Amino acid sequence: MKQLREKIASEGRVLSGEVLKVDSFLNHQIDPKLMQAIGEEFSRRFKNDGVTKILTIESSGIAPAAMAGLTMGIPVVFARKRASLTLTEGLISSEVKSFTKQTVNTISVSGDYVTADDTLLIIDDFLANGQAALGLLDISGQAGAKVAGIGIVIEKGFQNGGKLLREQGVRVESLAIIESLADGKVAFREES
Amino acid sequence: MKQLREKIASEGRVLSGEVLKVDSFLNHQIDPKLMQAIGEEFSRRFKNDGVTKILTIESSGIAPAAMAGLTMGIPVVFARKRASLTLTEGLISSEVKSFTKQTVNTISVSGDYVTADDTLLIIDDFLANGQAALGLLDISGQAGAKVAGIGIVIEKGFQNGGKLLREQGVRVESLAIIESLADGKVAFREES
Ligand SMILES: Nc1nc2c(ncn2[C@@H]2O[C@H](COP(=O)(O)OP(=O)(O)O)[C@@H](OP(=O)(O)OP(=O)(O)O)[C@H]2O)c(=O)[nH]1
Ligand SMILES: Nc1nc2c(ncn2[C@@H]2O[C@H](COP(=O)(O)OP(=O)(O)O)[C@@H](OP(=O)(O)OP(=O)(O)O)[C@H]2O)c(=O)[nH]1
Repeated sequence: MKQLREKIASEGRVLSGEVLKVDSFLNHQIDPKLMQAIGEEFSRRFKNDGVTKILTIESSGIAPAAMAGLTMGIPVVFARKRASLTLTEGLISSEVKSFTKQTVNTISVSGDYVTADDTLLIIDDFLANGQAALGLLDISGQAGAKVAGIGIVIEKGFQNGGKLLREQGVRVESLAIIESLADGKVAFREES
Repeated sequence: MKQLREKIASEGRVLSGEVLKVDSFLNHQIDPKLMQAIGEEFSRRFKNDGVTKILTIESSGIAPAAMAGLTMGIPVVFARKRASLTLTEGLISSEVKSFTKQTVNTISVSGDYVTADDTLLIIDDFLANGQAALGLLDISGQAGAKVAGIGIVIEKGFQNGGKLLREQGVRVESLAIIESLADGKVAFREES
């Protein structure tokens, strides 16, 4: 997605060979018009797949997912990483590993909102080692829902997540794929 | 806001005399079209106030804030409640009390995105005892930013938050004000 690659090139800050900071438009400050364009792009790629609902995870997945849901005219459910005042019963949960923190965290969704009648589009902001995406796939499976695919805003192609998911036969659509962050520079994979 | 009151009346579940569950469209599952209508309503109320940016807080504030930002053509910044991979420097922080949990939590925003040149519209999903709103006001003050006002989706009029904020001379615009949740029923304050 050209508009996204240009935004990353002009505002992204390479923090290390592994981490790209895009707090100015995706992870802390949000650019709503760009989010709308991102939502419309996800809609274009998945509009013929019978998607009934979008599944994402708090917090950075919410804005892109909400805009995709707006364009596609469907609801958006966001998985919780922590207990909330009202998300207390009928939970479908999954464990998500953090390699950096060497911890496991439980993510949850209410079985009221993700069911066997759903065909889900999973959306998230980053795809790195894929643990969060695997957790959302696991929740979808427990609910008996179909998964049309996974929509990612930024995939780090040099990490394993993309490979892990595609090897399972999951369709992964990433709007920007970063081949490398070496030498402080963002190198994108060529548009396919 | 009539559309919102009708949605609360048909889908809201009164969990107790103090708590209303609206997980089906605001706090877990999100209704994007309703969020867009909410964003447009906030825009109508604040479009002549020179607002440069919307300030909200993860997670449930993000969708309504993003839609307001989309309508108003301005960026949205969401305060973090927990450390994030990239939000590590130049933090402006504030303490937020939780009366239920008897704890204090630190919320933070990057000084890169909230500055003395900004006129902020603070947006959040619920206004109950007002601690989160006070924290966002405190952050705004530390940044030297003006605050045009606070936009709330659902205010619980029987709790102190609204009074606390308005007594400080802050303009609070709530799209629905709940007078009472007694006897398992949602009673709205009359539209002013
Ligand atoms: N900006 C940025 N973020 C990255 C990058 N790589 C991974 N992340 C984010 O870091 C978080 C994952 O960290 P961990 O759970 O500790 O996992 P890991 O060590 O196994 O990678 C996720 O944020 P999250 O849980 O989705 O947080 P939130 O922003 O939704 O609150 C993920 O999106 C990157 O290059 N740049
Ligand atoms: N559904 C619902 N939520 C209520 C109600 N009253 C307060 N809340 C939410 O509960 C959370 C506040 O809980 P605490 O921090 O423990 O504060 P408190 O005990 O002093 O009220 C906030 O969620 P939050 O931190 O904003 O969480 P998030 O949803 O953004 O993640 C607030 O929006 C209510 O009647 N219904």
